[in-house]
Amino acid sequence: EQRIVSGVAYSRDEARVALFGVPDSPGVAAEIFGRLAQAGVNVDMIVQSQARREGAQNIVFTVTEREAQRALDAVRAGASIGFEEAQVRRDVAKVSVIGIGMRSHAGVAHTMFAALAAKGINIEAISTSEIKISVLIDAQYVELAVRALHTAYGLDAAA
Amino acid sequence: EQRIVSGVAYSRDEARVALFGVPDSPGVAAEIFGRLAQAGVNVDMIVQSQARREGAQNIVFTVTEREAQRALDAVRAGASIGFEEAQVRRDVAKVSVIGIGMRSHAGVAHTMFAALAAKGINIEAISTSEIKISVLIDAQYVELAVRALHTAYGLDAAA
Ligand SMILES: C[C@@H](O)[C@H](N)C(=O)O
Ligand SMILES: C[C@@H](O)[C@H](N)C(=O)O
Repeated sequence: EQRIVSGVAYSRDEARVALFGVPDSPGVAAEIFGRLAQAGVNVDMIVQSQARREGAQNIVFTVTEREAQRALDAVRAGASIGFEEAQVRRDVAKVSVIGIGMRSHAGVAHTMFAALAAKGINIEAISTSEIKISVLIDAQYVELAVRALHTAYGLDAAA
Repeated sequence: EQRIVSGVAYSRDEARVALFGVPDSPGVAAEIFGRLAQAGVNVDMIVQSQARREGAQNIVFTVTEREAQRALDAVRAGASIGFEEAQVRRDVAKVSVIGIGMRSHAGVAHTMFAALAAKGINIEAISTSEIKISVLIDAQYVELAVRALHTAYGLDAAA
């Protein structure tokens, strides 16, 4: 698994927008991202997991810090989409580990999450693709996180 | 944007495990995925967005239908991790649109979500990477979804 991860990437100019209590019916997500596209907001991550209450979902997406207010205005403008609350958190950073051929994410995820935990870094959001695991953390810890992950995956020697 | 998306992929043998009320402190995610790795469970998507209540998070991950029970047993065994509820939903399918060079996800996401909404297909989870947007839907709609997305992105002509 150490050999599977080939690199660590990060981006620190991110703001996280969370929409709580989004009605869980077809068309709502389309409306949210239609408005953002219309406003020309550059959306990076989109993450929707499962909220506990039936019928309502939470959707998180990231934009550049510069565009956070414009993103919020776009989803709040005009006819209500029906979400109960919107929250913006600036000062987040995205950190990713990249591994071509990760068969299961569990082992690579465990190493990544444990390395962050050992430095007391809290994971604020998680998203994966076939070749990558990305987390959002507090931006002030980004250097610490990247160094800890290089060490955890044995990437230091390659430097 | 139509030209940006080059393909639609899907996988229908997925089960979604949702953990609600996961304590939001460093080390908890590491413990969850450490147990899954230990049990040899093949985890595909991992999605954590933001729960409304401070201090608690919801984490969703997908496994093959065959391994759903083993995954649940692994996170419930031994010392408690502290989550309040675990829920398994079989019969989900993952559908993805792939687009190299997607600058902003908002436009591609809008087209994808609107195409699914037009068929009455509800989006149960969302996750993105630089080149892909993936959603979880009810497995019975997977053919309908894939066909609708091919049409929405003008991929039919290429067939
Ligand atoms: C919450 C939102 O994703 C909704 N389920 C939809 O399909 O649009
Ligand atoms: C919820 C879980 O991700 C927690 N925040 C952690 O860092 O482990």
